[in-house]
Amino acid sequence: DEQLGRHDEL
Amino acid sequence: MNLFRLLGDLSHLASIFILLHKIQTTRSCRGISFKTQALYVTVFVARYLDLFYRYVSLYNSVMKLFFIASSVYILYLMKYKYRPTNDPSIDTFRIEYLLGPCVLLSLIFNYKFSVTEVLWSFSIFLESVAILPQLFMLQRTGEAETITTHYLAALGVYRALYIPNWIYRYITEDGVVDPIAVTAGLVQTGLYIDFFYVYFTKVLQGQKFELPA
Repeated sequence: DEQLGRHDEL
Repeated sequence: MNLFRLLGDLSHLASIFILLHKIQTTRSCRGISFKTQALYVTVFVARYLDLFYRYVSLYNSVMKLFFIASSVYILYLMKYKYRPTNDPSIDTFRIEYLLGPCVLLSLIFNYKFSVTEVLWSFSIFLESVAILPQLFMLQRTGEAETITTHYLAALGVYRALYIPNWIYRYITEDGVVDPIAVTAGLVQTGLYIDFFYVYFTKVLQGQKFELPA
């Protein structure tokens, strides 16, 4: 699930 | 986290402080598009809902909270504290033409058809065009206070720096790309090109920001 795009960016 | 992204985020932070400084020192929000600011609140709220269920880092959470709080505060300043200096009659961009296509795009392009993921996509698409009411207003009035142009420049630099950040990540993180963020990000950065041309050739040479008649 953490592969959902770059959700660590703001 | 890499240097491009850190500098990009810092530039984003700086843009907000510049905007707050402009409003507080001139005691006026003249030249600032309320619509653009309202769109930013929408962007941040839609995107940062993940504060409730995904922890990335302290840096990430603090920044998200700051962006939501500061954007709401700016709306408050424009709508209440400095209301008489806000002139809706020149802030005439039709934002429904932005919201509609962004809703549609987010329903088509998302990483998972769930409420939070569609909202995330929506926020990415909306951010890419949220500056348009502001640029439209600038175009209409044909001039801007220098401090307002610094605000826009800092926002543009923030977007521009995300591009080398993605290239860096593509290289260092085994070819991973976020196609939605990258596509929207390229569009968003492109919108600043005309502005940057005038900013570099006039404002940074000490002249007033004025568009040719």
